[in-house]
Amino acid sequence: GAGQSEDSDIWDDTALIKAYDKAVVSFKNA
Amino acid sequence: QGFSPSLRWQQQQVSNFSEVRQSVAKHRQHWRAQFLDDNVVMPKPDDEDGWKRFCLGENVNLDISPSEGDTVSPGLDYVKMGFPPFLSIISKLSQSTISAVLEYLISWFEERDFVPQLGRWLYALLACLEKPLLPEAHSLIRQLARRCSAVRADLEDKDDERLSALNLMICIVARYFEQNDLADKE
Repeated sequence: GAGQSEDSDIWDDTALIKAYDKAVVSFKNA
Repeated sequence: QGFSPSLRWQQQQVSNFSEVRQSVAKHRQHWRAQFLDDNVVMPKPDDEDGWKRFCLGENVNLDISPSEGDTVSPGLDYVKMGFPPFLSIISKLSQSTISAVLEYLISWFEERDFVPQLGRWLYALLACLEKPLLPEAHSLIRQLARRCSAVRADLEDKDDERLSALNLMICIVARYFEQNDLADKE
């Protein structure tokens, strides 16, 4: 649930990097 | 045609970026408290060259190509490749340091090409930059968007790997930080 997803965000030190990479890929896919 | 992004894509990126910023703010205290590995030595706030090396790596900063004699895989050597903007690192930066590092990297970008590690750090720093922005910060991010536009104008191939990152930077500056005169229009 929301609690588990929040915990996974806390423990993911690479969240910003992943967000950037996802954004970049999204343009290629679009 | 094919180089600039659709309005729909831009709006989606603004929405996503807003969520990322909220998440960063929410978890900042947690990550600020995390210890860093001994090899992560952050430069002093006024050490411009140190920050460029830290973020971009010695290889890029000094235009050094990875040599075949390297015993350590370049992909794992953060000193050579640049430290990624881990939350545990970036959460420890004050707003003044965030602004300073943005200035250092944008200054570097004025004379050099867009590289992947630059994009990651710019995105991360912008995600941590608190609003409302100071006038100096507005000027700085506008400079970034203009530089991205200039690099994009020289691209010859729509499949160039730099295109999407450049579009993202322009979108964030123009749409999220409301520098609307710089936005890509359909």
